[in-house]
Amino acid sequence: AVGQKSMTSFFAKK
Amino acid sequence: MFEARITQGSVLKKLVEALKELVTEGNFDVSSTGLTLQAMDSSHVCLVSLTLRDDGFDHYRCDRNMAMGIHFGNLSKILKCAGNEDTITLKAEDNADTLTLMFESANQDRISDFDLKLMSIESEHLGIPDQDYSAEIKMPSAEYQRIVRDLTSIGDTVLISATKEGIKFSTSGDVGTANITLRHNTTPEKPEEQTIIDLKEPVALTFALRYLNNFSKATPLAPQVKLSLTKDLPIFVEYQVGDLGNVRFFLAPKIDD
Repeated sequence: AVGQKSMTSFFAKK
Repeated sequence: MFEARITQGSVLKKLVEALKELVTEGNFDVSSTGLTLQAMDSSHVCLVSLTLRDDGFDHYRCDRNMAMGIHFGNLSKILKCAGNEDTITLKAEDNADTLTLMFESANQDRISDFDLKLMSIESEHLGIPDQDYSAEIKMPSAEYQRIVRDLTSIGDTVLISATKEGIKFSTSGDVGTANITLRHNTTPEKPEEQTIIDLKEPVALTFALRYLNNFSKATPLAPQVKLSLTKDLPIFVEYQVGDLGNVRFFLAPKIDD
């Protein structure tokens, strides 16, 4: 399957 | 008190048209250094970051930091009432629940004001690190728009591969397959018509075309767009909005689970 990660898994919350 | 005046009001109209389908609502964070917005789409796979610097406006004043919750569909309705040649002034009192938009025609013979109701929006800010990318491609924004529009009619996802041969956009779907390759091209006299590929190492990533197509709604804002790619990281698509600031889009790559 092909998926997409959430933006929060790439960039840390401030 | 917050007040920001821009003679070229059409820029604000274009900005909101570029964002409103991707993000339905978000906070305009205003401070003494300018106006910023960071918002994710509803599925959180893409992020929009808008920066408008204080010195890019014809007049700018912000006495205290505020987060103004905006519904972009509603802001778009109001901005559609502004003429393309109008000067636009944004105004809000401290802790206001409305944002006033004032439109002045070029020869000052028509002045209108609209109050947009503000929303209370809880938003989290993500830290986007400055980083070196494996490949950076600057190209005419109209070329980018054409590529993603053409490929959207063939497939749902695009494989973007950057090699020393150039940058290749590939897709496939029910009708067949498509490949478009752009080469480094600095021969056009006008810098905005050039394609500049800065490759540190080859990289190939797959993305949903629907989003890349949506980002191209920012085309009227800038003659060039910059795409930045690194393995396993979101693509970074940037439009410089003259001296005013920039609008940046990030989209997570498709990955095999």
